[in-house]
Amino acid sequence: LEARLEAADLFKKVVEAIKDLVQHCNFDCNDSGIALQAMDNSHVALVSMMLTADTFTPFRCDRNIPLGIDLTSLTKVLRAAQSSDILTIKSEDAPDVVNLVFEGKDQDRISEYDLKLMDIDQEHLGIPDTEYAATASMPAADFKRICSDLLLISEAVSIECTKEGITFKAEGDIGNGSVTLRQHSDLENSDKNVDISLTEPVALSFSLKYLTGFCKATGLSNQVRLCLSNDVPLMVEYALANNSYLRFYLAPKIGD
Amino acid sequence: GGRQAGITNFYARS
Repeated sequence: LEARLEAADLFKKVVEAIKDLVQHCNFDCNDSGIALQAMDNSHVALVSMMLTADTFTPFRCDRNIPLGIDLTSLTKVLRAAQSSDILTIKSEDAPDVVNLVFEGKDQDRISEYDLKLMDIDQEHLGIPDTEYAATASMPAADFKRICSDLLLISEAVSIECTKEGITFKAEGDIGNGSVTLRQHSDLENSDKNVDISLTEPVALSFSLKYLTGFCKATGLSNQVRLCLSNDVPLMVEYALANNSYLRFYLAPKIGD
Repeated sequence: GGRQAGITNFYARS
């Protein structure tokens, strides 16, 4: 494997966004890119990351290799990379370590780290291609704000999506709160758009603890996409350049 | 707030 990123920033932010949800995971490398799928310890949420080969310049991976990595250790190593550094990830065929090289843009500093790998026997879940009943895209910062505000009211949020908009409702001991985002196209700045597409109305409840955790990915993308169908996990997607993505799946709370 | 479902209730191990 040899994968070179123009800016370490992307990889630093991806790892930062998932390290509190999952501790040890395999980065599955093959000729299509670097993928990761892992459940949190309580098996309520799932993270799925894809960094496509096109994300890297260049990308080379001759055979499939899983790189079992302790994300806490990886975070320590990535602290040594400045956001603008060129990052190269390298590994041999049957690796004991993954090699990370950080180069300053002006090429007068090269840092090189070897991170020990672990054998991780990871369960892999099959996520079927799903036609979601409702898809809502919104500014990632707005979603983060809504989740953190409602977490102060309750540990759960009900998300209701209709043609009129998407509503987040929390009911707590101190009272209730709700936030509605209506469909909205900002001609000046499409990052501010709220776009809803719906085949049938959806109403589901989710844990805000998990949702606020997913929002650690906010810096990766201007927009976040929520995909919902009744009685299936919510998908929260941060789309990245070159068809790469960071997706979180969260099982709903179900009625008594 | 209801009972928290598990992700493996929806997606099978592959």
